[in-house]
Amino acid sequence: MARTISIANQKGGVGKTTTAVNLAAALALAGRKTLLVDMDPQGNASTGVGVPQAAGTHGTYQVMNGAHGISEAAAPTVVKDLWLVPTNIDLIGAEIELVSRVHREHVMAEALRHLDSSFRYAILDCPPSLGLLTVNALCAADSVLIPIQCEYYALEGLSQLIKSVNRVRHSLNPRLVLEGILPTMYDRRTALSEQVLGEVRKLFQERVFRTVIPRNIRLSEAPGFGRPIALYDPKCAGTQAYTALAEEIIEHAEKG
Amino acid sequence: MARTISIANQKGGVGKTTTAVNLAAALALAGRKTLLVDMDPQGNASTGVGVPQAAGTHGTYQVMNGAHGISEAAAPTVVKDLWLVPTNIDLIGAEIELVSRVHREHVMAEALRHLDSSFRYAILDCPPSLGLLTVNALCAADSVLIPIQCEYYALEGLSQLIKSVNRVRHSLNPRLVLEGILPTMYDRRTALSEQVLGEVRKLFQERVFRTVIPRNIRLSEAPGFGRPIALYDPKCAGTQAYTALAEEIIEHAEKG
Ligand SMILES: Nc1ncnc2c1ncn2[C@@H]1O[C@H](COP(=O)(O)OP(=O)(O)OP(=O)(O)O)[C@@H](O)[C@H]1O
Ligand SMILES: Nc1ncnc2c1ncn2[C@@H]1O[C@H](COP(=O)(O)OP(=O)(O)OP(=O)(O)O)[C@@H](O)[C@H]1O
Ligand SMILES: [Mg+2]
Ligand SMILES: [Mg+2]
Repeated sequence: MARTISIANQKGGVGKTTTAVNLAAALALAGRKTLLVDMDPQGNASTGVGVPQAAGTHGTYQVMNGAHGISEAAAPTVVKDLWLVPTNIDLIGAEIELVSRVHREHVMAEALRHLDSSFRYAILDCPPSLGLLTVNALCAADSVLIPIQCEYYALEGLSQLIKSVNRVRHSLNPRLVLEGILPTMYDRRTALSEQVLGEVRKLFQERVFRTVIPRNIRLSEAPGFGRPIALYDPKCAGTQAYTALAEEIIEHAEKG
Repeated sequence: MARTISIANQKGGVGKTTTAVNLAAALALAGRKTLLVDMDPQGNASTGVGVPQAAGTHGTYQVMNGAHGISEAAAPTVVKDLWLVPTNIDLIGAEIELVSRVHREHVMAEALRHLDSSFRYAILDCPPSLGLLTVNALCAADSVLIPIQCEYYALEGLSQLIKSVNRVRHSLNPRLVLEGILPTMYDRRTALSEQVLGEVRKLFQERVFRTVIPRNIRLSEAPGFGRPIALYDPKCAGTQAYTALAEEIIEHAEKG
């Protein structure tokens, strides 16, 4: 079974998709076959790896309603060893449809059980909410990675999120652990970034990754070219940071 | 009746709360009594005007389930003539509770009908989704203001959002119009900002505000002090931009 990591935070714009895309790409470039699942109806993760939003037939929605197996829905991307289950517009309606289904929280977990054993990692990109799509991703995951922007508002939602993760672990998915808290968009020129980073390290200590993702304009340019950062600008600070993050995760998952 | 403007965009982190807080403050400072309603369970708008998340008794949730009238729930803020209906943690459950209610989309519209006639404007801050809380805000509004970050991913969700707004106008709230599209976090040092702004202006033409909100670190520092930008740093670019935006809105609403 592939190690499944969900990238979640109900606060918007904190770097969930940027982390999902670039971590998945870095794991694939390190020789680990990886599946990226776009659980966000906005479809940004699909764009980030150069796959247009699913025309409507093979996507996350079809996997969740059983029309397609997960391996069937997985599409190759611009990176060898990186595959994607793209989102499509139907996913918007999925949350309301899921409300009345039995085992509604475990639909994605059930689908991922049939993932081909050649995959070493699965990365799930979540929408900015704590609704049923995010709960499905948390139930399907071995661990959750929480990106947190080095800004004041970002600290506010963190305790709500940790409570939700604990609730899911107690009642829905006992194996769920915290992969780590990832500081993003760190700008060393501002006192605010330093202050928020210091606060996060005080609160979460060794659960904060050693890697800090800097604010780097190349990261926000890359999606316009449908390329993860490692292909768009291999030498930039963004590529270095996400490569270092992948190494930390491999070290933790494989060397234990 | 107060002119009601909802600040909406399902893309996360585009500056919805920053716009709701600082536009509402600028309208109040221009002598128009204004109500800010925090419809986001994260409660960032409450923090932005120095009001702690409602302890659980008087908040948006209680207004929506009828326990309190909207004027009763409104609390004064650090700005004279600016009042706030704060959010509280119960609001997270509201979306699921609303699913089974009759007229579930019109709950907030119904509550705002009882707003004291001394209020000239009501500004609703929405969460980053197109769920029932945002639909309630769109049904309660005369117009919708759409902040859009000058970044590539931000363009992607715009067509989905415009479709949702049109759907609400056709089937739920015929008076809903577009107040305008507001470019935010514009950084004149990057080509990306210029490119996205050009694209937005080409697509939406005169529906894009003349005012462009620049990326300005003071805007992200202010929430840490529980102050809108006009009180935190009256001379900075952020204050100038939001004051200009308020003038554009007043001109359109009052001299129309
Ligand atoms: N380290 C970084 N440096 C500069 N820009 C970044 C960085 N990380 C992300 N961005 C940009 O910031 C914006 C928000 O990031 P992203 O879309 O990844 O966040 P998100 O949490 O997935 O948002 P949502 O809540 O809408 O899903 C995007 O335009 C992205 O390109
Ligand atoms: N013009 C700006 N310049 C610099 N920072 C800004 C600007 N506007 C907003 N910010 C900061 O960017 C972050 C995102 O803004 P904000 O929280 O207002 O977006 P949002 O759309 O309300 O997010 P969410 O989708 O989570 O509700 C915040 O930390 C905020 O302080
Ligand atoms: Mg995203
Ligand atoms: Mg907000």
